[in-house]
Amino acid sequence: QWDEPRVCSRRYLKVDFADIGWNEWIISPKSFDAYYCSGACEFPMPKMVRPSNHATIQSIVRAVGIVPGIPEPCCVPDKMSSLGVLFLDENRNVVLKVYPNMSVETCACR
Amino acid sequence: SHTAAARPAPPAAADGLAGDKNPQRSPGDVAAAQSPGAQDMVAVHMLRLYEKYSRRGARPGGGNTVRSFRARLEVVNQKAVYFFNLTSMQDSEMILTATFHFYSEPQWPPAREVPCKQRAKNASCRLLPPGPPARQHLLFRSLSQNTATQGLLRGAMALPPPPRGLWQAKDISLIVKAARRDGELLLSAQLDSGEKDMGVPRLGPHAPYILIYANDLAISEPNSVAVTLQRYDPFQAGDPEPGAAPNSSADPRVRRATQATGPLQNNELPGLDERPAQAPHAQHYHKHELWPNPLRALKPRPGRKDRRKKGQDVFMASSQVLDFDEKTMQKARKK
Repeated sequence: QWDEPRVCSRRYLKVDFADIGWNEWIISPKSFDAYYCSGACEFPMPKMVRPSNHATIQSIVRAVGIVPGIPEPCCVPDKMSSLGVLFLDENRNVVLKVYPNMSVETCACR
Repeated sequence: SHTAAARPAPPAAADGLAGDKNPQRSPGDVAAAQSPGAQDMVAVHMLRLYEKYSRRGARPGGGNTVRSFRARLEVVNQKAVYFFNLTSMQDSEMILTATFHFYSEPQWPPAREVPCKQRAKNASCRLLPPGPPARQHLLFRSLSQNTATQGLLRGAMALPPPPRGLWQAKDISLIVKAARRDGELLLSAQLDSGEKDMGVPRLGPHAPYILIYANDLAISEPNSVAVTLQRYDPFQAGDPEPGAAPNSSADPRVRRATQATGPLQNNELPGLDERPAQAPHAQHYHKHELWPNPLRALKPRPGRKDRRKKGQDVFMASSQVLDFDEKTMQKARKK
């Protein structure tokens, strides 16, 4: 945990559908790499956290301290990928759905 | 059309995803574990589509959803009729295409016998060659849930006799779209060859099925995965299995959280208290607020002189090494 970078970046997370009780009706996949975003969006933000212009301004305002109580920008998913899920519906028919935004590809400060 | 695995699956496995008798394994697990040979054709077909479309960015049939519908077999007027319940389709799913998959074999009419004539010595009895295989027709009807009629005829297709037993697929998009538009989500299909069905047909691995390729307009809505996947367990009976122990939880999930063993120990060194001594009611600071960076700068140790000034008891409380009086030390040395 300690050697993970402090700055906003993608962290590994594997989701096992058995852990959330969905394996009863999900045929495939049994688990998938979802990842998550975590880390600081402190001023000055490095380019790698791909801050939006708004996040840049917000972090400067916070650093200067003009307005009290302004939080740091948030480290959130930027690019995400979809996941095909094969499952049984209530009538026990097999259904395939391709859900968007199920896995994190990159993180950014927003 | 595509040819199916020639060997028929054993009847017990033909239930496809009906679920294992073993209460511990969920139908989802059973379905995933079965080999293609043991599953019915619709499960094999859907697994094949899953492998094809679960690669990054692929879209099934231009949409994002494929629904399969298994047949329910009934005998009406001594003919086998297959019923499909399409009610599980969501309103947000726009139908792109619908296909009807069925297995058919050539239907030979029974050969007719011809009385033998013994005119010439070596005449031999012969049978008339059987006529051409019978032509089959596919009839589709739709009806709403609770009507007893045979339903409205939605379509009829003449089928050329197949050269051998094989799976075929027919596009029934217009039939399904019209039936859904009229709110009739129960579809029936009849393979009619004009002859009465010999014996009672049964659903086996060659049971027909319907696939509907759709574009779910709600799938990009927030939390769309929860709408279809976060639900009660459709296979868990209300009360636990009769044989199960009263307190056994039917939930097969493995608990991963480890219980805290005993009182939680913190990592601080004993006696190195973080709270500033001068403010007796100082609010409780969380350690990471006091340590701006992860590695804490070590405090310089006070010199020997002013340690002695603080007096024995304070020194004892804050020191890190235990000290004993002279007498005890002498005893210890003797021992």
